[in-house]
Amino acid sequence: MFEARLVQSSILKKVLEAIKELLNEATFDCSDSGIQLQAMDNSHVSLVSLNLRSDGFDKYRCDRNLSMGINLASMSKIMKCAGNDDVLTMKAQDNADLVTFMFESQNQEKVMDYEMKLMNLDQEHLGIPETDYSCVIKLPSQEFARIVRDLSQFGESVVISCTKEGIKFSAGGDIGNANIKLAQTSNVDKDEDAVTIEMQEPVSLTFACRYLNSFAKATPLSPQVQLSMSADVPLVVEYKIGDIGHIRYYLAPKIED
Amino acid sequence: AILQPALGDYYGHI
Repeated sequence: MFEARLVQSSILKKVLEAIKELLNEATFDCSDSGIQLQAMDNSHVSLVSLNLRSDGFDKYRCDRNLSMGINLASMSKIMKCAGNDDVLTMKAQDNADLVTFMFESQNQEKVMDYEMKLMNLDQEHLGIPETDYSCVIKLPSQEFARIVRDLSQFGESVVISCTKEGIKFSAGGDIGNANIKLAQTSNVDKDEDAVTIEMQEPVSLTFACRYLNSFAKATPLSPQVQLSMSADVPLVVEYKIGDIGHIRYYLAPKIED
Repeated sequence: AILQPALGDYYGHI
């Protein structure tokens, strides 16, 4: 028996919005420790890694490990039926081919049950080693989304360069060039407005804008985003999900032939 | 030319 209850169903709605542009379907691996998902996009250039810890749920029970293959467009249809303030409970029997999403209004006067068929998906997992990154940058997630959106107008790629002085995002194309520099903030009223840089060595890497724009769909999940970079390895873009977990995106850098 | 490698070029399958 698997049962997971979230008072704020809006969290799962936002998670879905954050992954459905990159993934058509994915396997949600449920265990005693929580719900994990790891999946690459169709082109195998980026990877989504989601972790929702069991202790972050309002109620969580998972007697046996369960892998739920889910069509994300179908799940999205169901999640749209939930109000943001509804309480969500996901339920599945052991070895089930169905998962039930139950939404309850706060006053418990309306209860909705939606059953969704599960799929058998081929699982392909990558082993991602613990890495000490040369640069770890934290910045407001809305700022990151805006920068990526703005620079996407100039070209297909953005160069992210990090030094002690700050971070520079650059793009160029037919219409011209664009550079956006962010300095480390010295004092801000709110932590979520801060730009912080932990740098061992300067790094400059090139990434495809379209993936960064897809990652930015996670912006509603967290006021801050963390970018981790080292030379010649994939970028990690991480959004914390309240007290319950995180979503990480990995993106292979573009390289000169 | 600028190439776009796949993630599998960096991380092994498990």
